Amino acid sequence: KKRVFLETFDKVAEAFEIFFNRLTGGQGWLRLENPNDPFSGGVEMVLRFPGKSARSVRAASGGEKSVAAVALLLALQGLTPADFYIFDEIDAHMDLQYSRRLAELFKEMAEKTQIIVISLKDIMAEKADQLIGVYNRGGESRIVKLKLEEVIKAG
Amino acid sequence: KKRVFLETFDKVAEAFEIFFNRLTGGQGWLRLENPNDPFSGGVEMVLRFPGKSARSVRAASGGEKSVAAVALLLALQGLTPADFYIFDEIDAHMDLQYSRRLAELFKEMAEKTQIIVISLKDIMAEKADQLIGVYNRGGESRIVKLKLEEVIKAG
Amino acid sequence: VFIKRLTIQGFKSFGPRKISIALEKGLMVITGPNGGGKSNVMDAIRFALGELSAHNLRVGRMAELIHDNPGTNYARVSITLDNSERVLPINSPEVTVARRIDRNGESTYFLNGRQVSRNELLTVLSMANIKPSGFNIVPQGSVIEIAEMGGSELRKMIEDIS
Amino acid sequence: VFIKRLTIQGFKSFGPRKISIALEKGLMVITGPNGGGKSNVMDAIRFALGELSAHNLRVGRMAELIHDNPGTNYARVSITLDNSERVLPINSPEVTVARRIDRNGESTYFLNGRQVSRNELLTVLSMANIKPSGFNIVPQGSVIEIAEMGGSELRKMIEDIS
Ligand SMILES: Nc1ncnc2c1ncn2[C@@H]1O[C@H](COP(=O)(O)OP(=O)(O)OP(=O)(O)O)[C@@H](O)[C@H]1O
Ligand SMILES: Nc1ncnc2c1ncn2[C@@H]1O[C@H](COP(=O)(O)OP(=O)(O)OP(=O)(O)O)[C@@H](O)[C@H]1O
Ligand SMILES: [Mg+2]
Ligand SMILES: [Mg+2]
Repeated sequence: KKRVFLETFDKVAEAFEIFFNRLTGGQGWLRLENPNDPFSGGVEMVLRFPGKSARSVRAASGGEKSVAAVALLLALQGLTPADFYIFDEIDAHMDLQYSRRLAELFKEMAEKTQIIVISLKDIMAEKADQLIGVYNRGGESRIVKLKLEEVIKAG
Repeated sequence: KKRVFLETFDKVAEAFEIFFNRLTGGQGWLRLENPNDPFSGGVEMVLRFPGKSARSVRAASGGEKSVAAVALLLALQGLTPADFYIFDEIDAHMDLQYSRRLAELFKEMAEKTQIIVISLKDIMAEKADQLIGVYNRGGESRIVKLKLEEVIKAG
Repeated sequence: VFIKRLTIQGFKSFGPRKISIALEKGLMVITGPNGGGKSNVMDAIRFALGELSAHNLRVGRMAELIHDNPGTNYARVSITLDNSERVLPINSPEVTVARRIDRNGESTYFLNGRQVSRNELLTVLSMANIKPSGFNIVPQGSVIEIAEMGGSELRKMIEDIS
Repeated sequence: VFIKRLTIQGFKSFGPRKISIALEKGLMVITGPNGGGKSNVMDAIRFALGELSAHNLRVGRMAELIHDNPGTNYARVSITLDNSERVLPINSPEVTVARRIDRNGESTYFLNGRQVSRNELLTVLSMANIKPSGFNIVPQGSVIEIAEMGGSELRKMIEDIS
């Protein structure tokens, strides 16, 4: 059981480093509190954002925590790849820079797989292969295909 | 004690209706589960967004819950007015429409009092009397006065 | 096995008149105002894939999934999946899964138009590793929960998937 | 009684070199990238107003408020308040409150440059109803907490302020 956990942990930790660097340009690590007895301790997340010193995720800002959580989520997804992904407003706390990097990452992932993203960010809408709007009219939801110019004009 | 609670509750409920309507154009009410014995029940929040039927806040969307929470917060603030207010990213889940209405409300409130708002939304920055940017350079935070054109350009 | 078409009728904020959208592989972005119905689209997909937890579909009881207009008596969602690689054990290039729920809370399931048991539907979908909950489906607000996790919660999460 | 000037030195992400901004009445908007230091500005204001809870300032221990550069030995924040209406019991048109914390976690407080006890500072501020926590200070993420409150939590919140 310990071996299975450690194998999984190593895979997730490696993927987390890659995704965190991809999204932030910084370095992030997952560490076992007690490497010899993993189950007696927790998993620490240490983040070194560009230009800053390494710190626990607990000391990070709201948006920094959220981009680190997205990197962890993507790392966990890597364990059991799926044919489609649905993300609901995972960029809510991200600034323009992180939103752009996430949109570019999704664009790249979407070459191989179907990615459905719910987002209020223009930068995500700009990267879409397909863009739809869902709105309420007369108590009922409607769905329309959107062209990007319409989104920018409404925005 | 019951009388003091009911007096406070009535004030908050009335202010909530005003702020909710101001922010959404819809109707919102606070209701005591047990009006005769308030402490044996809770406080329900019922919301009727424009074009929709009245529903509990539990049934609302993420952004709808958040704008209702802001209306409640403003109603609670009304009980003990202050000379300055500091809001940290309360518009994180709001779409463009709600963000704009919130910014207009703050602009109006700021005629009488000092309002400091931390926000990533351009529409809030556009309404500012004073706009500053806080960013990290070489591991240290810096503060700059901003003109709106610079924010839009960077955005 | 990706989603080619999604058809929603009477489900949550969607009225009784059928709404259908075609999807392609690639990046699809769903936008729109707060309360428009974006997250309800995601709920519709999970519902059709067999979600049993009312909590995961953000309702108190499953019957509340039906559009709350008094004239609407059932909710129905169908998903057409690409099966060109025959990953699903059905001999057709497309496989349509559908689920209907009635006011009594009872669900009926369909595979390419034929009524099936929920178990049969789940077994077929599991061949393509498709289920209504999993790391590939990320609900609104879940990122904040992950961000706030303590060290032992993080370890438990990795334990659970190893 | 509004804030006319804020001076921050060695506090959290702010380095040892003093940073000072003038504020006016009206709407001030603070923007900038994630991790830039925006919420730290709010923490600085609460710190200077006497906040004692490390949790409310988002640190484990108060000494962690000091800029983590090894050369920095203290954090100091000063707020200049408008007192033109003499709401504060001090005979000056402006009142400056300051607080400094050293590596041993000890805080020193100042009123118009003169060292005072924390109690004296709080008493003066309370005349203008100013405190480091209250409904007028809304931290990041608190709106979501209010949105998720159940009926009895909502009642408790109103009970607490009545
Ligand atoms: N059974 C139902 N009948 C009618 N309307 C419903 C039903 N269930 C939910 N709704 C409505 O659907 C709306 C919420 O939709 P949804 O959560 O999809 O919004 P959203 O577009 O994701 O918004 P946000 O951007 O705020 O997250 C709410 O207004 C809710 O009241
Ligand atoms: N004592 C300290 N020394 C140096 N840096 C610190 C210290 N305490 C906190 N920080 C850093 O300050 C940064 C966070 O600042 P803050 O929370 O103000 O960001 P923010 O601008 O509000 O970001 P967001 O938009 O993501 O909420 C973090 O990177 C954190 O590591
Ligand atoms: Mg939503
Ligand atoms: Mg912040």
